[in-house]
Amino acid sequence: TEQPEGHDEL
Amino acid sequence: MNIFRLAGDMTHLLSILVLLLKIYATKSCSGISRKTQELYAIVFMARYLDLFTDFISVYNTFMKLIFIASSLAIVWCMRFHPVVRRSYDRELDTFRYFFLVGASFALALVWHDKFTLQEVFWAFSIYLEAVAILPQLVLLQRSGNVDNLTGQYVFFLGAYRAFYILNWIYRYMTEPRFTRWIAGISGVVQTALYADFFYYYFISWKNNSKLKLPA
Repeated sequence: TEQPEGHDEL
Repeated sequence: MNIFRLAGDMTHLLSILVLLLKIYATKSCSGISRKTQELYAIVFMARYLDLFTDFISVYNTFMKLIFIASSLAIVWCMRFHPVVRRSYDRELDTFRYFFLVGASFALALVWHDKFTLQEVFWAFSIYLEAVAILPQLVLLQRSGNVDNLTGQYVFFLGAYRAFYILNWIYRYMTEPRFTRWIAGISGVVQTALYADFFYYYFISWKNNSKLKLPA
């Protein structure tokens, strides 16, 4: 899935 | 999660613990810019709007809560704690940070991933964090000698984003189609703003002398 930028990082 | 990002998050957490230690141990916030603390509180609240909607991991949620709670607690202490608030360098902490907030939000309206409330606020938080340290750096230049804990706080706060840059390089090399242009470019700008502080911090460490930023 194309994760929107940055949302798995703090 | 890779070692660079873990090191970045731990360094960021360490910077917050050092700041809390300084305020708690010395019951003083001299040398600390309340404006930078307020900007960081805005950064975390704007970035973590997805706190209750997107669950990534226990670690992710836990750290978001820590960052939001600690930044608000520090601002509260500097504004309302009867003892701490007296040591606030009000006349030195005069950076007109409203422009930083306005410019970051304007840029987020133009450059974002998707034009949704959450994505615009996320980009806003990224741009604002890149410049949030400016009031603190200006205060350090004006307040002459810098106490050790304050110097360590700023050092770790600058170092954490440098680890994140290594994390983005690592992910770019190991994950197909990985891009983080907004966070990456802002992160480089953010870390670059610390360049002269890192230089004088290194000099003071090498000469074992007091940290002093030229006015």
